[in-house]
Amino acid sequence: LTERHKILHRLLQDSSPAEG
Amino acid sequence: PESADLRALSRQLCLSYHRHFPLTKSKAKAILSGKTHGNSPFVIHDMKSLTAGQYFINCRQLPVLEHQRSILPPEEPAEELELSVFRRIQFRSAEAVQEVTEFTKSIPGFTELDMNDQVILLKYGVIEVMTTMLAPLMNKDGTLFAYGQIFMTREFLKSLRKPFCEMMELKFEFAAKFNLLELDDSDMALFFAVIILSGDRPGLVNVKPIEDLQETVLQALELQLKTIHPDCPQLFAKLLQKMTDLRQLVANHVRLIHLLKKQELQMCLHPLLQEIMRDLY
Repeated sequence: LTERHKILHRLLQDSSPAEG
Repeated sequence: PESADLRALSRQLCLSYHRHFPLTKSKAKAILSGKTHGNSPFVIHDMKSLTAGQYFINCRQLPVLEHQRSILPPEEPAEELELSVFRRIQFRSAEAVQEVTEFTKSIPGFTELDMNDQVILLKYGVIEVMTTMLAPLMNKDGTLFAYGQIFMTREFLKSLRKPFCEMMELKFEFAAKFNLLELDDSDMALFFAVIILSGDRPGLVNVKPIEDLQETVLQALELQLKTIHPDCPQLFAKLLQKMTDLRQLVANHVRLIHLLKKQELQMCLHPLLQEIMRDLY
């Protein structure tokens, strides 16, 4: 599933800009 | 949980909501009621004003990460009016997906869930949250856009050719009913978390922890509505009923987008939105 949703997966894994 | 814990959860979600969503309900209300001391939105009501308003559409965007910049649709100066409006709305929608994602990650316990389940919850919940977020930006005459700098009239949106003219009308109808509930920003924050934490989304692997998280947020929401809106004891039940309407509305929206993809050969769907809508309904 994460393979077919690469951008969503990446957004979920990125550390939040607001939290550094 | 104790009511003190529930209130702490409400405060935490409300803070996160204000941190991640630039145009809150209270700001939108001030703009729509003309209480912004001379900073009125630019009104788009025809093609001429759309051309003039393009500056406002592009002049304030959230920071875009490098890997996201590479997937933005290119500018096409000579494109048809309808496609141009649709592309701009898509671009803003993709930004909103990022805002909702950051809010979602701040829901206590969310990032500890199974990663596949996190993707499913976001995939199914994000358009429902965005549709709910749109409601306070709308009145019977039109909708705010581009962080409140633009007001696009309902008549202008209705004047676009088929099927583009059908894209917003159902959302205006939903907004008119939803706005009657008179929620405030802190209620919206909890409601968004309840939407995201829906344990009945197709394909979830580990439902129990999701339902447990949702149950706690539901308790916090019920407590808050009783406290802030004591004169409306049915508000909690009425709000939960909106979740059914939202699913129907999003299913219709996705069907329309799939139809557009087939019919409009020149239409380019944003990769992030494409990913969300693929196999959705």
